[in-house]
Amino acid sequence: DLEKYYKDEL
Amino acid sequence: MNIFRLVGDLSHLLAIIILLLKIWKTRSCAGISGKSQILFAVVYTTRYLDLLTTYVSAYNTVMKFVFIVASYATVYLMYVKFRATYDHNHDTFRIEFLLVPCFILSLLINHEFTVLEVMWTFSIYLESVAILPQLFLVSKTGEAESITSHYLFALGSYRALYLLNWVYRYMAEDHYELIAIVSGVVQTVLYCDFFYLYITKVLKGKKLQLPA
Repeated sequence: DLEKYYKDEL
Repeated sequence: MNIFRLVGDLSHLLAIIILLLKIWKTRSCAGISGKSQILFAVVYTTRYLDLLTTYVSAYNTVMKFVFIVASYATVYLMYVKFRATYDHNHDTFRIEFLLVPCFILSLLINHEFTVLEVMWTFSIYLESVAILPQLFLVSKTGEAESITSHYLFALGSYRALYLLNWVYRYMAEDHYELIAIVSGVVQTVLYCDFFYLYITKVLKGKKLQLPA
């Protein structure tokens, strides 16, 4: 999921 | 989203806007490293490859577009429109010495051996050293215009704030991402002597002069 590797960050 | 990351993103956006305005208003890119700007364009391109495939939020998509467009616009202004003012005599850092090691490292140390993940990891490693040509240029010329030092302060602050964001996320979400954190620490440490000079000199109205 996105939060796992900070992929929700810029 | 938390306050550290929001202020960090706004600081990052401010830095990019300061730089574009400085080049556009003064019609000159003196004192700015074009090599660093090329590296930043590579960082955003390789990091935001998922821009068209993964939707996180409107904020995320808009900011990614702004960063990509602004970084290419800056490279265009420096190497095309105002290339006569580009200081190529001092902007001599060999960026292949940054690109190749970061790329090899991203092949060796990553979370998943896929194109998107390796490219994202490469962009994380590259971003941590992308400012080196700029800091090298400032050290060679021995000084920086105050607007350039404001740009560097905002740019350096953004990743420092991201470090706080990752501490918050660790406490709130109980997980962390070492590749981003270690790279973020390296990136922020590279600004330390600049932060010291900025706070002790520029904020007192003096020009940023590096001790010769």
